[in-house]
Amino acid sequence: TVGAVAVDQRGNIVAGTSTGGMTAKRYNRIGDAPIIGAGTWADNASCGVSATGHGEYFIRYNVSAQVCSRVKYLGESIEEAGAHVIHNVLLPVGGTGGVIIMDAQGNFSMPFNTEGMYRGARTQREGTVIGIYQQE
Amino acid sequence: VNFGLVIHGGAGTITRENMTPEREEAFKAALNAALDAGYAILEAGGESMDAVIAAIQVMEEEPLFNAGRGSVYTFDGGHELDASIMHGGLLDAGAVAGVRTVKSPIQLAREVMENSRHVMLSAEGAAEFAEERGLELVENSYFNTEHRYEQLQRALELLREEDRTGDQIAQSGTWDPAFNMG
Repeated sequence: TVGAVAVDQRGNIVAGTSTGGMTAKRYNRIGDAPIIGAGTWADNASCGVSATGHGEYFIRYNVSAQVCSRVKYLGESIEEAGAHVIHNVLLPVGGTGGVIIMDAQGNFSMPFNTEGMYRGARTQREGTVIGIYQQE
Repeated sequence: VNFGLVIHGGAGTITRENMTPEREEAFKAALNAALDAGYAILEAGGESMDAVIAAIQVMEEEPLFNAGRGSVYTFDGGHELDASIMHGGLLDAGAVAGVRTVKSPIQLAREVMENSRHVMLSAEGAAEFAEERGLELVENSYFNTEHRYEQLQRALELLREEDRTGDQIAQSGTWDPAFNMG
């Protein structure tokens, strides 16, 4: 699964996700990627999110929208909200994967609970960041 | 505004032990290419919608990632692709599921958002809409890659051993992320 979240010079956030799904899937199984709120969410008032991981969990826990709701209603930073959902909500129930998050100020966060996640960011303020493994 | 973008190319059982230096460099180069495509649009004053589409299309065309070319195989040996997009200023959204012949599913998701009365279209209907909108269509085999085919064979072998379907494995408590994410 691939995804991107961007904020432009007018402060508009857009999030998108595209995927080939799951190896050997049957019965027209569909994961979280096309589900608005599960795999993708954007709201200028909070943040934009694209998710990758075990779709059945990301759907049931409405992961992308839940991250932004924590920012919007609890006043958490995107780092706090993303870390909470990925590590405290998903991981205890066996949901694995990660999200990328960006807010309207261009702050970004890329939490995940698997061994690795292919990820990158480039902002006017911070330049380019590329990572694959944990501790990068 | 501190404009910019953030991207991902999938998560899973990715460790230094199962990665060669050449493959790692290939992934980093692909991620950089996607950032280049999206950031150039933002830097020139363009819209985040165009930047997201540009970045994702680079990754859809890159066989390393599970999207577009390089997508994993279904049980029956084909490809079914999904995509979605959402605009945070308008709260407009578009999505497609189970498309087999649309070259860029993320572009189709945008078309659904901007040029239909709906949020999600699926399967043959989504392809019909793509054709009406003039999007590029391809044979399903366009998405084939050797390494994903080998993954499918290993997955089918596992399924035969366990006498279960991939869907059942996905719902089990002992589900292995490597099975899904390669």
